[in-house]
Amino acid sequence: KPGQKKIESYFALP
Amino acid sequence: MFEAVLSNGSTLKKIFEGIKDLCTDVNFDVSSEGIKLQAMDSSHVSLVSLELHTDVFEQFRCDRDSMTLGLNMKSVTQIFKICGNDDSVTMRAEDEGETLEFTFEKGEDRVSTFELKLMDIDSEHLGIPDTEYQCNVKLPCSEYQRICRDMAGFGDNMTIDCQKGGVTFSVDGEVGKGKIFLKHQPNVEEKHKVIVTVKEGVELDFALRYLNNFAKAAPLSDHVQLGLNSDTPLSVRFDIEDKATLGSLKFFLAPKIKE
Repeated sequence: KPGQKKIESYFALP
Repeated sequence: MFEAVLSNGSTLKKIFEGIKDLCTDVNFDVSSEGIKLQAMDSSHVSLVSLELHTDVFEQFRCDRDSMTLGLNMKSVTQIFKICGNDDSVTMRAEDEGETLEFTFEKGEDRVSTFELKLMDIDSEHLGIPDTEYQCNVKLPCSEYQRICRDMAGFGDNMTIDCQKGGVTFSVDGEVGKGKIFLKHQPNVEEKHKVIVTVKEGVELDFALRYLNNFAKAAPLSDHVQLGLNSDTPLSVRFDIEDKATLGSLKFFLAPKIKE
């Protein structure tokens, strides 16, 4: 099954 | 003190209905610019970002630089059951208060008030960059809602393939595979318009469970806007009453990674 990265890995913490 | 009056209370009701199944507790970040909210679902694969500009309110007052109001979504949606479709809503909180007061009014005949206990919610704010998407699709909310609902009957994931001329939504499940093609249709009446803008074609897979969850915000506007870039989260954006100046409710969803 294809996986999914966490949304945090796309949007940096400011 | 924070005080905001919204003559069209159903707007807030629709916003909460749109996010209640994704997030359990959320922070309302209030400032003189309006209200913002950012929250992730429990699996951290999607993100909700709400911006309500002061223009959406008839009256808006926030005396402090910022106030954080922690809300339990289940309680808020319960409270908004009190709110009739034509009711105005007033929200009020003292600077160091422990409650957010909601007042629902229809004329002067019927006034309901509820004081909600505020929560302390730990949440990290992510930096969402202003992204220029390779593909933008603007389609009627009813169409988005219908596609996600129909496709969920056949599989867990949906592929969105956006190319010049149109967008294809497809699903490959146990019983077979199917697709729905929507043609770029800029010259039809507003409610049927489909606008597909493509710099470079993008094809990505997404979990239908989340796409269907986002569709619960469909009553907020007539059209929804999808933004796609390869290998970055999908953006699903509902402008409040179709006016970006009033604010927007945006959802981001991480794509499925193909083996």
